[in-house]
Amino acid sequence: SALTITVNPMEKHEAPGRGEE
Amino acid sequence: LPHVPGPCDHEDLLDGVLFGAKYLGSTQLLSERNPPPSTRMAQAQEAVDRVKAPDGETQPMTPVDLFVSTKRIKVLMANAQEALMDHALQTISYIADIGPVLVLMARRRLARSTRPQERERRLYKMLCHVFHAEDAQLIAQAIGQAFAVAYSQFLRENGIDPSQVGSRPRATSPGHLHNGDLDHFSNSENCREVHIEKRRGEGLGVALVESGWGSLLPTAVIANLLHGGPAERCGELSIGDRVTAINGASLVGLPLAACQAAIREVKSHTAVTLSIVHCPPVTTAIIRRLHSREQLGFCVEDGVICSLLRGGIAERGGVRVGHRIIEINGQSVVATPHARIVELLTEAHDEVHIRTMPAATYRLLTGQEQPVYL
Repeated sequence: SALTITVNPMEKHEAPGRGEE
Repeated sequence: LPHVPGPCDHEDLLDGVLFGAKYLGSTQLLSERNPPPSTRMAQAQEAVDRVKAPDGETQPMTPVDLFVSTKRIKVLMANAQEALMDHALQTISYIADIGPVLVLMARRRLARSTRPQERERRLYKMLCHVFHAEDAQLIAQAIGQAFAVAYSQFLRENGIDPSQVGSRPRATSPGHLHNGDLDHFSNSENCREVHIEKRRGEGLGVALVESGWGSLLPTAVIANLLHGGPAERCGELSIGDRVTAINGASLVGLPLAACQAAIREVKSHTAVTLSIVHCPPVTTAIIRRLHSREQLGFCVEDGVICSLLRGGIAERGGVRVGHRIIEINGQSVVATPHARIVELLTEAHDEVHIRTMPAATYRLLTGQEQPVYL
């Protein structure tokens, strides 16, 4: 079946190194 | 709020919407910061392959409720409503739906690698949660809608009109990309090795600042040289120079504190080699703005650039976060009130020349701050 990817547009604004532990 | 197409009401997404699903399991992958779509597809497939039981074996499944809002995504135990997982929406990198399977990719903190080549590539840990749901596609669409609503809220909070983002062509032709840095950094004549002789226990006599997010060469910048110190005595360093390595160990991409620590570590040496790219302290960004209604794509606070729209005309023009604006179209703005700087910027169009320097360097040069020499 088809694989669809939906990227969070916020990703490109996040400062490097950010994320959650 | 602008209308964002999707299966949910905006109001409902602000409060949170629940979807029933079966949780199959989680795995972890290492990923680049913004991988291309083909890599994301391979990552999603890899996560499913790792979590799914082999054919013929029973697949362990836990009934859960997926809570989707513009702030968070939570995985709740279906009966107890107890949260198994809880992720801020902005840490969800992307989602994938493959038939009845849904994969959620949550970014964790930057993986601290001791291997320099991995540090250069800035690998991220991705936590991948895999679910089974008949309406996986619908859930994916609802999460996509939550992404879009949260994103347009973010843009508005930063003074950017969401209708201006994405509606115009994303990447303009390379001809519209100005980055003096790119020419400068790729010219080997600007790169050199500087040998500094010093006494054992003597500091190098340099003050360092960050190059600023958005910089093509993210590394420490020399903000000041101690008068009579070893760095000044060698006669080959000047304010603005980028320090790319110390005694062969790369500083590129490291946080400022790590660069400072690396310089402190050589205090006991009698000779130090710095690899530098010679740069003037002031850089020029050229923003091509067709008319004064077009968004500049950055925010200024007291003359300092505090945020930048990725892919916007300012970023493409070489503007970077943490820099102080010194000149706009040849006019000095160092003593100009904030309101007037904003006015000058909003009026400017065609080709806007902006000269900037790291705000920290500016504060040191103008005596507002005392340098800490290493």
